Amino acid sequence: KPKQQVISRFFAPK
Amino acid sequence: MLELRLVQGSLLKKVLDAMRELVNDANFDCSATGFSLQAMDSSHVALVALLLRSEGFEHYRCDRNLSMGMNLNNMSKMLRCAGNDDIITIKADDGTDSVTFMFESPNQDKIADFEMKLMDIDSEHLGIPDAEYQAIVRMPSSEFARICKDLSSIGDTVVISVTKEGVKFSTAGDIGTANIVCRQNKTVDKPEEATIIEMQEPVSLTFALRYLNSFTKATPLSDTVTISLSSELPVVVEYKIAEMGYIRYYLAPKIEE
Repeated sequence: KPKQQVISRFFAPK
Repeated sequence: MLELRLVQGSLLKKVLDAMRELVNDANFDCSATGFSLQAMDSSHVALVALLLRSEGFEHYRCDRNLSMGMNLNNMSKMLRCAGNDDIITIKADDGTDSVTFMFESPNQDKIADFEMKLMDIDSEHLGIPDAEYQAIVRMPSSEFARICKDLSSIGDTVVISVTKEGVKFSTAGDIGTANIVCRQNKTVDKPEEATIIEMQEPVSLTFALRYLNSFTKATPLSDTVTISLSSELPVVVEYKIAEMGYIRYYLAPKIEE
């Protein structure tokens, strides 16, 4: 089953 | 001191309806640029970014940058008390812990003010880098909403694939499978009915339909939606808000383990 990734994996805090 | 007067008050109601399924509490940021918000859903899988540019307001006064923490359901409860033709003014004084929404009927015979308590919300702003997308699809927002709704009755996830043939939305569930292909179609009566596909290279990504369905709550804000896809990047689902700005949703893809 495909695993859901989270947004923080792509966008870093400013 | 902050004072933002929006003649088309119903727009603010629609903006709230477009976000409150996804986000409970958020900081609204006010600056010379405009009224904006960036917030993640509670599971940190999706992110919503809103911008209402200052030029879109009839009157826009923001003496210094201000961040106002609001519960979106409470805000929506207050805005629902405004008539659809009402002018809405958002007011706040520096250092106060409340915001006032003023509703004026079009002929000025009814004026109401609703004061809402603000809240402290810890939230970090994420940097969203500019990216080149492998494929950008523009289609009628109602068509996209229909596809997401239809497919979610069959499966939980959708594979969105863009090829030369068009954009394909596929799902699978216990009862069977479904595929919907939309081909590029520029020969329509009205430009907002067109489906336009700009593809640099083919791309295929998997997403949770639950989130995409939440994004389609923004459908009343725009006749068209733009879906930007790149492998290894969250999809961007953008609804332009005429003369004001946009609401953009970012959704992290699912990957095979």
